[in-house]
Amino acid sequence: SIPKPTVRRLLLYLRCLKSIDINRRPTISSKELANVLGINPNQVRKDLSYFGQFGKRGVGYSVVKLRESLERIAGISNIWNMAIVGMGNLGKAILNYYEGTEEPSLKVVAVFDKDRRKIGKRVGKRFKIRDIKHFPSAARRLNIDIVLLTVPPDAAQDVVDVVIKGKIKGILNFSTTHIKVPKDVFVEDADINIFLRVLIFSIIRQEQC
Amino acid sequence: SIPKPTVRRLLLYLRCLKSIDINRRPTISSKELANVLGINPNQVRKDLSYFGQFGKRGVGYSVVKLRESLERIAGISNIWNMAIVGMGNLGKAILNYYEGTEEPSLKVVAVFDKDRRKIGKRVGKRFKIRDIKHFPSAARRLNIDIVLLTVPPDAAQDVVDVVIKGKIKGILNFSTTHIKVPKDVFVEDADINIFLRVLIFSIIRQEQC
Ligand SMILES: NC(=O)c1ccc[n+]([C@@H]2O[C@H](COP(=O)([O-])OP(=O)(O)OC[C@H]3O[C@@H](n4cnc5c(N)ncnc54)[C@H](O)[C@@H]3O)[C@@H](O)[C@H]2O)c1
Ligand SMILES: NC(=O)c1ccc[n+]([C@@H]2O[C@H](COP(=O)([O-])OP(=O)(O)OC[C@H]3O[C@@H](n4cnc5c(N)ncnc54)[C@H](O)[C@@H]3O)[C@@H](O)[C@H]2O)c1
Repeated sequence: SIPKPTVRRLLLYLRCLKSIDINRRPTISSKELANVLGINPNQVRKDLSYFGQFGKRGVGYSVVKLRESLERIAGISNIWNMAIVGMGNLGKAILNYYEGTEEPSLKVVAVFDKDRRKIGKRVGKRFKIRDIKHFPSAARRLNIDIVLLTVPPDAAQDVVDVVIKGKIKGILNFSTTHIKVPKDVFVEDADINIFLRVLIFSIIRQEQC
Repeated sequence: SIPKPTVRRLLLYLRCLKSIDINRRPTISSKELANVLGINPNQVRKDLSYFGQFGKRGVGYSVVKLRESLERIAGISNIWNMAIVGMGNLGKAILNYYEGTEEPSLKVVAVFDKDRRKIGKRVGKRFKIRDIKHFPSAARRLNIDIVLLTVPPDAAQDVVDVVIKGKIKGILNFSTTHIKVPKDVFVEDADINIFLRVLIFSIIRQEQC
């Protein structure tokens, strides 16, 4: 785990980065960050490379990229990376939906399937369908937090057993079946019938007046 | 509106029909119904034809069919007839979903689209895609109560203007846009983000402990 002094500096870097107007200042140098914290620029570069962030000579660091990764490490990420598993009708509709929204905090970062005829095909604006067996390595590389599970019910548990190897945080389960997960993985069952029942209730209530 | 004595008999017919075990007695004659109510079989036949129900000579009426239509007229229908409009990815996924469930009270009875290449094509286990311009007449004939709206946002209001001519009771709106309807039509906006937000909240709450 990260040493306490480093964690303190991490939060100070973040506070500084959050106050920057990225339209005016899209990049920041280790010297500027060092000045704000009153420390040596070398310490800044050391900290940031420890966090996996490397500046560009003469340019510095991208404020947006630095903010996102430091937030993720601090556990206060406002960005949730999602993967869709099962690129059938529902999977494609959900991809359409997220590509149509302007919600920066919910990002689809990869989509998977097991069908040979689908793997490698382009979908949506900028994805290629990946092989589900590569999920664990892709999940670590892309920081996948949440899986949107849109496979048929008989495939659901097998898929769950694969994706939990990728250290994900939660599963939004659209499959019409119950899935088993370890204690540290959250599951939410998504069911359109809930909306339908609310609609029917409004109709009935009005009919009885 | 229906005359009071007829409404009273309607409810008595229903009470009688509900007590029948359809596995033992799938049909009933106007004579049997007349006996239960203590009235003339002619009056029974007159009432039922007024309700759009006609018996078969020597056979009588199907108990199930009679029950369903009288319940509908009495406004206490437990069966909701649904139509899916927009047979793209989401529409097909939703058809799969309802064909996969054993829920007798929620029935898809027809599906529609406007795409020439899709109209007339078979989908799911037993549907052909119909032309959306025929919705109003199909709606009256099939007693469509609810429309599941799964078209792109720019088509949503046009589709709504067509389907409300079919005297429907409600719309479950999956389109990512606001739709306008008359006062007697209910709308429920369905949004998968609601489930996602609940999932994210559970994850965050646990991370903070
Ligand atoms: N929860 C809801 O409200 C809701 C709504 C609509 C549909 N659904 C359900 O969603 C499911 C999917 O529906 P659909 O119409 O998209 O089905 P579909 O058959 O079109 O798509 C399923 C996809 O999953 C893939 N798949 C199968 N096994 C896999 C595995 N082991 N690993 C990775 N991918 C795999 C298939 O290749 C296919 O592309 C169904 O069970 C349906 O009932 C739920
Ligand atoms: N609410 C949610 O949670 C949610 C989830 C997934 C998708 N969506 C939304 O659902 C919509 C549909 O997604 P999709 O992937 O199925 O799109 P799609 O393009 O695959 O399907 C749209 C279908 O609507 C038909 N259509 C267009 N205009 C029509 C008209 N005037 N009358 C009848 N049919 C018409 C098209 O021919 C097509 O078949 C999108 O807006 C998507 O963002 C919402």
